[in-house]
Amino acid sequence: KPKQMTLDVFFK
Amino acid sequence: RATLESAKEFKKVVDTVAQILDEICLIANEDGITARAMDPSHVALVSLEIPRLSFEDYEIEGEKEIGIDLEAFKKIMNRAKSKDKLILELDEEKNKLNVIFENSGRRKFSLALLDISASEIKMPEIEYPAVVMLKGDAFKEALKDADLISDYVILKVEDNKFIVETKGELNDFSAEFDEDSSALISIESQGHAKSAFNLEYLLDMVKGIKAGDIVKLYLGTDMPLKLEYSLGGANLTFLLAPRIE
Repeated sequence: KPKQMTLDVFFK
Repeated sequence: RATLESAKEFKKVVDTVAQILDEICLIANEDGITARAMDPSHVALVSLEIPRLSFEDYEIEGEKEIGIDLEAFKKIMNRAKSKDKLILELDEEKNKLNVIFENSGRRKFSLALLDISASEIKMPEIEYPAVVMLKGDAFKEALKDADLISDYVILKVEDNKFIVETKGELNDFSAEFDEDSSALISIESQGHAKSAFNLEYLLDMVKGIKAGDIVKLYLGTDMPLKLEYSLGGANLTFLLAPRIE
């Protein structure tokens, strides 16, 4: 099932 | 104290931001008003910027943080009439924001401020392989079409085409914008881009868009979408985290 990412991952 | 020519236009800004956030802390300084915040689930980010030049009048001393309950602000802004000017006036003594509609008369609401501070979030510096500019209403309509089929949408750039598509259990939808499409203003890409997004969030983000508005989309593969447009003198930027298979 597709997973909704959060933005936190991309803020590093 | 800040005056905007059209309360009705600014209502759309508040409506759109209130779709995603419950509260916001505005920072007002001599450059204008800005605000940036993530939604509680950290899936979406809203960044609002109203340059000083967008205001008819603007007076400020130093920098102020103005914490606002967006639901209450939205309800007040919904009372804006078409020829009303909007005056926002900070009353530091009473800790209120006066929201004044000025036309043939003057109607003043005093909105209690929230004790919240501005978030320190900076926009992440992401390199996007594709940037698309298109007519906002065409994009909004494609999202509404996709909403009939599923709860997510795939945004793709390939071969100089921008594609909005989704697959449901039984039915599919796709909209293609190529160089012949009058809705497409420009497309820049280095290779392909393809990411999936939650439609509910996207529809919230485009809520304020109307005919004549232009949106700028920054896309990558399994990367957040950056979406920008201007509304009632405000520049709105949204980030939306992708759904990943």
